[in-house]
Amino acid sequence: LIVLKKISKIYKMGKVEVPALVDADLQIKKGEYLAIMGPSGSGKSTLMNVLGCLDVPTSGEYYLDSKDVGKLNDVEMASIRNQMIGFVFQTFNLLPRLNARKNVELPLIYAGVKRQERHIRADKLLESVGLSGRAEHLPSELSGGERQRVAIARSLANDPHLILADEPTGNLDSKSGEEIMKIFDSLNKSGVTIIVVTHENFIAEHADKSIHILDGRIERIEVHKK
Amino acid sequence: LIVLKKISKIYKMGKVEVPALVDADLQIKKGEYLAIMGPSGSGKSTLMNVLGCLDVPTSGEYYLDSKDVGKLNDVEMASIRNQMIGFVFQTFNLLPRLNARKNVELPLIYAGVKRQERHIRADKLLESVGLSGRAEHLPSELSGGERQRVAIARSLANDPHLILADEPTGNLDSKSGEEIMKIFDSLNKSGVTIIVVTHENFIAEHADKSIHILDGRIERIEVHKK
Ligand SMILES: Nc1ncnc2c1ncn2[C@@H]1O[C@H](COP(=O)(O)OP(=O)(O)OP(=O)(O)O)[C@@H](O)[C@H]1O
Ligand SMILES: Nc1ncnc2c1ncn2[C@@H]1O[C@H](COP(=O)(O)OP(=O)(O)OP(=O)(O)O)[C@@H](O)[C@H]1O
Ligand SMILES: [Mg+2]
Ligand SMILES: [Mg+2]
Repeated sequence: LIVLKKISKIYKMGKVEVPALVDADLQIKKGEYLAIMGPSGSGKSTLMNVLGCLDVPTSGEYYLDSKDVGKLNDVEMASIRNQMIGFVFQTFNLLPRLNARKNVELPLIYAGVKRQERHIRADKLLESVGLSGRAEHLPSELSGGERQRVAIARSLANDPHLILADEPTGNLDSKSGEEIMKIFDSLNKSGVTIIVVTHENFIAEHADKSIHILDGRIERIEVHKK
Repeated sequence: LIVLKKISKIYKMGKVEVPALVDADLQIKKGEYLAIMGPSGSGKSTLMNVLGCLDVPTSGEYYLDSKDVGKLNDVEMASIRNQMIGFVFQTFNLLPRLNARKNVELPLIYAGVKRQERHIRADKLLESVGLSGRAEHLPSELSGGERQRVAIARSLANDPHLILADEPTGNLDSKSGEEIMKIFDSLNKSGVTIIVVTHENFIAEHADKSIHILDGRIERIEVHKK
């Protein structure tokens, strides 16, 4: 499904270069379950943003479903993203003026789903992440972990083939975190490819493999016995 | 240092009441090291915002250093907060247009510290949280965990007597998280009172005691053998 060849992302700040990602090579098969681990600032989110077609690498090639992403224009990129990928941002990125239900409905609006069905699917997703009593709350009227769970529910709205979750349990207690992982585990069993960034080992252990990143480079790949 | 008597915080949304905190009673001595734990949405941040004089409770009394906080006006509240309390927000709350160093200098500007000394203290604090190479980066040019560490450095700038840290390690790998806890541990040894919200047991074990919150109520207090 995914092939990265020598992907680099180097930020230029005045005269200084900040290598966020250097020469990343990675192949991910359909239906695989991968964890990305590494110290703070090592390049995990940068890698996720390239994988999610949200950021353009400085150099290197990225093939998604055999398409060369570097050759796509903005419209094609956006349509692949909306149809195929569910993204959970490390900073949640909820729209502040929409309540929890409407934030979850957003991908369904882009996909042209009718209003009544959108409501039903959004409420079901909010219930699955334990937020049925909070559908009408604005993001500012939710706790940190509740906002994170709205972001998770939103990423699942369009039945994506690929889920990219950047630290999906960072603000959650272990019980809420395990409930989210159960959702990811069952989606993976049904064939959804999942890539999750985490710094918690007990979360990474749900995956088939972990890659460890250090200073922008993929240092090693660890296969889990499951 | 801190006495809470029957503190409640009840949000009203239209006709619905959302009890975020109910009848919280708590005493914290000077120099104590307390962890606050509980599920997502249980009221931890609400309690921290009351303790940090950032939010007014619906009912109940709060005495800080023997002063009745409920009777203070905004100017007195702000001056107690700036002089006495270092607050690490769950959402970091960095100013987006200031670089890392300037965000850390902010409390020092309010305290009237001269420019050169501010620079030196801010750079020292950034070094202590492992960010010496990132002083000129804007928040948008930092990783999630790096932003969190800038927020931690900022909370220590004014040598506070009381540190309130809401999930200070949520976005950090365990090594970076342990480095932050080492800073808190040594500040506590020098007499600083520390209250930390966390959902990670290995973080809570640094404290003398943990309180467990469930649905807005303090359910139990656990003393740690250290
Ligand atoms: N402005 C508000 N209006 C209505 N409800 C609110 C508001 N702010 C918070 N709440 C509700 O109050 C409850 C407690 O929120 P709080 O932020 O204290 O939880 P928390 O324990 O910090 O959770 P987390 O671990 O997820 O950060 C939550 O269920 C939340 O939905
Ligand atoms: N826009 C930018 N300009 C300059 N440097 C940047 C920019 N964005 C990120 N960086 C730097 O690139 C490095 C990698 O950032 P990235 O967000 O990928 O790290 P991360 O592994 O996700 O960290 P964390 O676990 O703390 O979230 C960081 O050191 C950061 O300072
Ligand atoms: Mg990150
Ligand atoms: Mg909170």
